[in-house]
Amino acid sequence: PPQTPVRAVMNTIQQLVMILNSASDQPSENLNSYFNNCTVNPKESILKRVENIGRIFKEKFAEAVGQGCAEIGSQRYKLGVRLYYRVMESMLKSEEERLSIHNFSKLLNDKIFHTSLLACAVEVVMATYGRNTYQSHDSGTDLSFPWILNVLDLKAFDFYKVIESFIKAEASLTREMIKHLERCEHRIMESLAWQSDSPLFDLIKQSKEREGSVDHLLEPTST
Amino acid sequence: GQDYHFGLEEGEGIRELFDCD
Repeated sequence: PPQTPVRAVMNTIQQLVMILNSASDQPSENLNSYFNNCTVNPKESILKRVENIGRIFKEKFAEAVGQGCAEIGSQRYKLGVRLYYRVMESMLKSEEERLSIHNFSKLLNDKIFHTSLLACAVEVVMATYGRNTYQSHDSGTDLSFPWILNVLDLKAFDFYKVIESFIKAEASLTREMIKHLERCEHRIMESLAWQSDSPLFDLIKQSKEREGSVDHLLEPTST
Repeated sequence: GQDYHFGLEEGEGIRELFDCD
């Protein structure tokens, strides 16, 4: 269900904190059944990716805020993974209702989908728990968006694709968190998606070729 | 400020966005 103003206002950070604190670190039974319904079961690659990205995230976090806060980094990531599994399940449930299909093999074996969804979940946790705990360390590195994109080596345009579905799928987001994701969205649309290595340019080219119209839009280099 | 603007149309969802339809 789309986010209604009342629901967003009613939700408090405590709600999401309580939900994440009691959530499991592993995929739920429901989520496992979605994995089992896939032509190619994605579970192993999902678990492997969560582990690999976790190592990188904790390393970069400790580098950014100091080894003394390394434990905070692993806590943030842990909660991010819980949110990632929770939102994935909710997304699949609504897609199942919308499309009345049960086999999401292609989507669930898509590395970019998972990396984007995980990045969004970790970004929400980072924004939720804020920076006050490690604010005192003059780390110089700003961990707010788009820091997570560099850590996960993720293109902004791919991150952008999950934002709206994430907001729809996670009913416990607060107004501030939705506003935060919306600011990320705008920053991507206004600048980050137009950087020269963005996948956007290939997509524009492909759609132009499909339309068969003259390709006047693309400049050789993005300005 | 006003609420989040849901831009996805009918028949557009995460599956379409990741070319899995």
